Amino acid sequence: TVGCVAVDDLGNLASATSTGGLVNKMVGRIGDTPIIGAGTYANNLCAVSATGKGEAIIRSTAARDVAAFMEYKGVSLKDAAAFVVEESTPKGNVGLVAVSAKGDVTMPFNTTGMFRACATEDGYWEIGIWPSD
Amino acid sequence: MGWAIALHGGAGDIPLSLPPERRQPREAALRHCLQIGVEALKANKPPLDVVELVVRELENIPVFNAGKGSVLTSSGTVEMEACIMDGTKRCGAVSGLTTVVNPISLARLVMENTPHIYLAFDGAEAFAREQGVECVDANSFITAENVERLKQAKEANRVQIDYTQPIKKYVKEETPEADGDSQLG
Repeated sequence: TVGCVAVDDLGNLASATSTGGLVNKMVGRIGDTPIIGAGTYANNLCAVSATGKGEAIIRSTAARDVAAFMEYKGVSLKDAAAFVVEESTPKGNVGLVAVSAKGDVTMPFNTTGMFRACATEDGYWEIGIWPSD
Repeated sequence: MGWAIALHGGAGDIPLSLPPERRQPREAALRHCLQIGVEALKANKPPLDVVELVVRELENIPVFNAGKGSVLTSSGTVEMEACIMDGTKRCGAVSGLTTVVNPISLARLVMENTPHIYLAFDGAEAFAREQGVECVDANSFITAENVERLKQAKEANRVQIDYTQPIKKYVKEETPEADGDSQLG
């Protein structure tokens, strides 16, 4: 699975995710990627793209939950995404990247690793695979 | 407030022992795609164009599980899916694609050129032809590496998430235990 989220300096947001699915999956099996609110979501607060075990991401509506925590609990992007990844999805199953309309970025995951990269206008950038990177 | 971008190439139990010859091409690909996205944002491209541009690039890189590098179903076929959405909640999604080179661009065409959100399988393939997006023979998505991964997964009787090492499991006649979407298997 691959994905990208972006926000411009006017706060416009977008998310895109694409995948071949699971190795050895049943023919006709649909994963989280095309399910709005599971593997992919965007609204006026944030844009989210998730990856990992599709069935777990669908059950937890992971991408929508990040936006919902921001919307209804008023928490930051980082805290909302951390809660979804650490508390409301099974260990070893989920990673996501997300940006907020304010230009924040976060890339949490509860698997061993996630191929990830990010950059912000104020010069921060990161490319990594494992947590220690 | 300023622009920001983040991208991923999949998550899973990527072994810490991943050899450099497998790690470095992926890191280089992430750097390359990040650069493309940053330059597009600096050129004031709309975020919708930026995420489509970056995911198209990632789909064309065979080391990631999407587009060219898609993993195989239990029948040895490719079934690709994609989704795009913007902050106004406009969105498009496709599933069950077997010949479309860049599924993410077809998802965007569903969003922009139909009254629907999601097209799948034969309908999505027919829409692709109608829209004139690039299509190739289904077999050209099947790489030797993915055939090997499928073989390993079948031997371990598992489905795998990205980069899961197949655990040898000799359980007969059981539906494969879902374990995610492996890629490095």
